[in-house]
Amino acid sequence: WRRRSLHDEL
Amino acid sequence: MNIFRLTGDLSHLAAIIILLLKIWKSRSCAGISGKSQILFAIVFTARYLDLLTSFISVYNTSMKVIYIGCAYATVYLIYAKFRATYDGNHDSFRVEFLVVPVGGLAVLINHTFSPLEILWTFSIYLESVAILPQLFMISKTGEAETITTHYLFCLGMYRTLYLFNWVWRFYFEGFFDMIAIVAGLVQTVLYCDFFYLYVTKVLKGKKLSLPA
Repeated sequence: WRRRSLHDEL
Repeated sequence: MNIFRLTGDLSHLAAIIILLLKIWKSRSCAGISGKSQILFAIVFTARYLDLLTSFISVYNTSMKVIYIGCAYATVYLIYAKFRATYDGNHDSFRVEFLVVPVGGLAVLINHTFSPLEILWTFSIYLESVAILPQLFMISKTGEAETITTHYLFCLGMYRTLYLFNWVWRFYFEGFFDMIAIVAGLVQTVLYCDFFYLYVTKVLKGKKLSLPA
Protein backbone atom coordinates (compact mmCIF):
# COMPACT_ATOMS: atom_id res chain seq x y z
CA TRP A 1 0.00 0.00 0.00
CA ARG A 2 1.57 3.23 -1.18
CA ARG A 3 0.53 5.38 1.74
CA ARG A 4 2.09 2.97 4.22
CA SER A 5 5.53 3.16 2.69
CA LEU A 6 5.22 6.92 2.30
CA HIS A 7 5.92 7.52 5.99
CA ASP A 8 8.68 5.03 6.59
CA GLU A 9 11.11 7.72 7.76
CA LEU A 10 11.54 9.18 11.20
CA MET B 1 17.82 2.57 4.43
CA ASN B 2 20.85 4.38 3.05
CA ILE B 3 23.89 5.90 4.70
CA PHE B 4 22.46 9.46 4.69
CA ARG B 5 19.29 8.43 6.42
CA LEU B 6 21.10 6.32 8.99
CA THR B 7 23.64 9.02 9.83
CA GLY B 8 20.81 11.56 9.83
CA ASP B 9 18.87 9.52 12.38
CA LEU B 10 21.97 8.98 14.49
CA SER B 11 22.76 12.70 14.34
CA HIS B 12 19.21 13.41 15.51
CA LEU B 13 19.60 10.90 18.32
CA ALA B 14 22.96 12.41 19.28
CA ALA B 15 21.38 15.87 19.46
CA ILE B 16 18.59 14.66 21.75
CA ILE B 17 21.01 12.79 24.04
CA ILE B 18 23.49 15.70 24.16
CA LEU B 19 20.72 18.01 25.34
CA LEU B 20 19.43 15.57 27.95
CA LEU B 21 22.94 14.94 29.29
CA LYS B 22 23.80 18.63 29.31
CA ILE B 23 20.77 19.40 31.46
CA TRP B 24 21.21 16.35 33.66
CA LYS B 25 24.95 16.77 34.31
CA SER B 26 24.86 20.53 34.89
CA ARG B 27 21.55 20.24 36.82
CA SER B 28 20.48 23.28 34.81
CA CYS B 29 18.58 24.15 31.67
CA ALA B 30 19.95 27.69 31.41
CA GLY B 31 20.09 28.87 27.80
CA ILE B 32 17.67 26.19 26.60
CA SER B 33 14.32 27.15 25.13
CA GLY B 34 11.62 25.13 26.85
CA LYS B 35 9.23 26.27 24.13
CA SER B 36 11.29 24.63 21.39
CA GLN B 37 11.39 21.44 23.43
CA ILE B 38 7.61 21.46 23.91
CA LEU B 39 7.22 21.94 20.15
CA PHE B 40 9.49 18.95 19.49
CA ALA B 41 7.45 16.84 21.92
CA ILE B 42 4.30 17.84 20.01
CA VAL B 43 6.06 17.07 16.70
CA PHE B 44 6.98 13.53 17.77
CA THR B 45 3.59 12.86 19.31
CA ALA B 46 1.66 13.98 16.23
CA ARG B 47 3.95 12.13 13.81
CA TYR B 48 4.44 8.85 15.62
CA LEU B 49 0.77 8.13 16.29
CA ASP B 50 1.27 5.63 13.46
CA LEU B 51 3.06 3.47 16.04
CA LEU B 52 -0.47 2.34 16.87
CA THR B 53 -1.56 1.69 13.29
CA SER B 54 1.39 0.48 11.25
CA PHE B 55 4.60 -1.46 11.78
CA ILE B 56 7.61 -0.68 9.56
CA SER B 57 10.61 -2.25 11.28
CA VAL B 58 12.07 -2.90 14.73
CA TYR B 59 14.55 -0.08 14.04
CA ASN B 60 11.77 2.33 13.09
CA THR B 61 9.61 1.48 16.11
CA SER B 62 12.45 1.62 18.63
CA MET B 63 13.78 4.96 17.34
CA LYS B 64 10.29 6.46 17.49
CA VAL B 65 9.81 5.28 21.07
CA ILE B 66 13.24 6.63 22.07
CA TYR B 67 12.62 10.01 20.40
CA ILE B 68 9.23 10.42 22.08
CA GLY B 69 10.54 9.28 25.46
CA CYS B 70 13.53 11.62 25.35
CA ALA B 71 11.41 14.55 24.18
CA TYR B 72 9.08 14.22 27.16
CA ALA B 73 11.99 13.61 29.53
CA THR B 74 13.58 16.86 28.32
CA VAL B 75 10.36 18.81 28.81
CA TYR B 76 10.01 17.29 32.30
CA LEU B 77 13.56 18.31 33.25
CA ILE B 78 13.03 21.87 32.04
CA TYR B 79 9.56 22.54 33.42
CA ALA B 80 9.59 20.38 36.55
CA LYS B 81 12.86 19.04 37.90
CA PHE B 82 15.13 21.98 37.05
CA ARG B 83 12.42 24.58 36.65
CA ALA B 84 14.31 27.01 38.92
CA THR B 85 17.10 27.24 36.35
CA TYR B 86 14.77 27.78 33.40
CA ASP B 87 15.35 31.15 31.79
CA GLY B 88 11.73 31.98 31.00
CA ASN B 89 12.29 35.71 30.56
CA HIS B 90 14.52 35.14 27.57
CA ASP B 91 12.31 32.39 26.15
CA SER B 92 9.77 34.87 24.88
CA PHE B 93 9.08 33.67 21.35
CA ARG B 94 5.33 33.63 20.66
CA VAL B 95 4.77 30.00 19.68
CA GLU B 96 1.16 30.60 18.66
CA PHE B 97 2.57 32.50 15.67
CA LEU B 98 4.08 29.17 14.58
CA VAL B 99 1.50 26.62 15.67
CA VAL B 100 -1.60 28.36 14.28
CA PRO B 101 -0.32 29.05 10.71
CA VAL B 102 1.36 25.64 10.56
CA GLY B 103 -1.91 23.96 11.66
CA GLY B 104 -3.82 25.87 8.99
CA LEU B 105 -1.27 24.93 6.34
CA ALA B 106 -1.44 21.25 7.31
CA VAL B 107 -5.23 21.29 6.82
CA LEU B 108 -4.86 23.02 3.44
CA ILE B 109 -1.84 21.22 1.97
CA ASN B 110 -1.58 17.50 2.73
CA HIS B 111 -1.39 14.15 0.93
CA THR B 112 -4.75 12.90 2.17
CA PHE B 113 -7.47 14.69 4.08
CA SER B 114 -7.64 12.33 7.06
CA PRO B 115 -6.97 12.99 10.76
CA LEU B 116 -3.78 10.91 11.01
CA GLU B 117 -2.42 12.26 7.74
CA ILE B 118 -3.15 15.87 8.71
CA LEU B 119 -1.39 15.31 12.04
CA TRP B 120 1.60 13.83 10.21
CA THR B 121 1.71 16.85 7.89
CA PHE B 122 1.31 19.21 10.85
CA SER B 123 4.29 17.54 12.54
CA ILE B 124 6.45 17.90 9.43
CA TYR B 125 5.62 21.61 9.06
CA LEU B 126 5.98 22.26 12.78
CA GLU B 127 9.33 20.49 13.00
CA SER B 128 10.75 22.73 10.28
CA VAL B 129 10.22 25.82 12.45
CA ALA B 130 10.30 24.33 15.98
CA ILE B 131 13.88 25.46 16.58
CA LEU B 132 12.99 29.15 16.10
CA PRO B 133 12.29 29.82 19.82
CA GLN B 134 15.75 28.42 20.62
CA LEU B 135 17.48 30.51 17.94
CA PHE B 136 15.46 33.53 19.07
CA MET B 137 16.61 32.98 22.65
CA ILE B 138 20.26 32.85 21.56
CA SER B 139 19.88 36.01 19.50
CA LYS B 140 18.29 37.69 22.54
CA THR B 141 20.95 36.73 25.04
CA GLY B 142 23.67 37.06 22.39
CA GLU B 143 25.47 33.88 23.42
CA ALA B 144 25.21 30.13 23.77
CA GLU B 145 27.12 27.57 25.76
CA THR B 146 29.39 25.43 23.59
CA ILE B 147 27.51 22.25 24.48
CA THR B 148 24.27 23.92 23.33
CA THR B 149 25.90 24.71 19.98
CA HIS B 150 26.92 21.04 19.59
CA TYR B 151 23.27 20.15 20.18
CA LEU B 152 22.13 22.62 17.53
CA PHE B 153 24.77 21.44 15.09
CA CYS B 154 23.68 17.78 15.38
CA LEU B 155 20.04 18.79 15.06
CA GLY B 156 20.79 20.85 11.94
CA MET B 157 22.92 18.10 10.42
CA TYR B 158 20.07 15.64 10.81
CA ARG B 159 17.74 17.39 8.36
CA THR B 160 20.65 18.30 6.06
CA LEU B 161 21.55 14.60 5.82
CA TYR B 162 17.90 13.81 5.15
CA LEU B 163 18.05 16.10 2.11
CA PHE B 164 20.82 13.89 0.69
CA ASN B 165 18.71 10.86 1.62
CA TRP B 166 15.80 12.22 -0.43
CA VAL B 167 18.03 12.83 -3.45
CA TRP B 168 19.28 9.25 -3.07
CA ARG B 169 15.78 7.82 -2.76
CA PHE B 170 14.56 9.79 -5.74
CA TYR B 171 17.31 8.39 -7.98
CA PHE B 172 17.40 4.83 -6.69
CA GLU B 173 13.82 4.21 -5.59
CA GLY B 174 11.85 6.81 -7.54
CA PHE B 175 10.51 7.90 -4.16
CA PHE B 176 9.81 11.47 -3.23
CA ASP B 177 7.56 13.18 -0.75
CA MET B 178 7.13 16.81 -1.70
CA ILE B 179 5.80 17.88 1.71
CA ALA B 180 8.77 16.39 3.57
CA ILE B 181 11.27 17.75 1.03
CA VAL B 182 10.02 21.34 1.02
CA ALA B 183 9.70 21.43 4.82
CA GLY B 184 13.12 19.82 5.15
CA LEU B 185 14.63 22.48 2.90
CA VAL B 186 13.06 25.25 4.99
CA GLN B 187 14.31 23.57 8.17
CA THR B 188 17.85 23.29 6.83
CA VAL B 189 17.91 26.89 5.60
CA LEU B 190 17.01 28.09 9.11
CA TYR B 191 20.24 26.53 10.37
CA CYS B 192 22.53 28.08 7.73
CA ASP B 193 23.34 31.19 9.74
CA PHE B 194 24.03 29.04 12.78
CA PHE B 195 26.22 26.61 10.79
CA TYR B 196 28.33 29.56 9.67
CA LEU B 197 28.84 30.73 13.25
CA TYR B 198 29.53 27.17 14.40
CA VAL B 199 32.28 26.65 11.83
CA THR B 200 33.87 30.10 12.15
CA LYS B 201 33.69 30.34 15.95
CA VAL B 202 32.94 27.19 17.90
CA LEU B 203 35.19 24.87 15.88
CA LYS B 204 38.01 27.35 16.41
CA GLY B 205 37.62 27.01 20.15
CA LYS B 206 35.72 30.21 20.73
CA LYS B 207 32.41 30.58 22.53
CA LEU B 208 29.44 31.43 20.39
CA SER B 209 28.65 35.05 21.13
CA LEU B 210 26.91 37.48 18.85
CA PRO B 211 27.98 41.09 18.37
CA ALA B 212 25.80 43.37 20.49
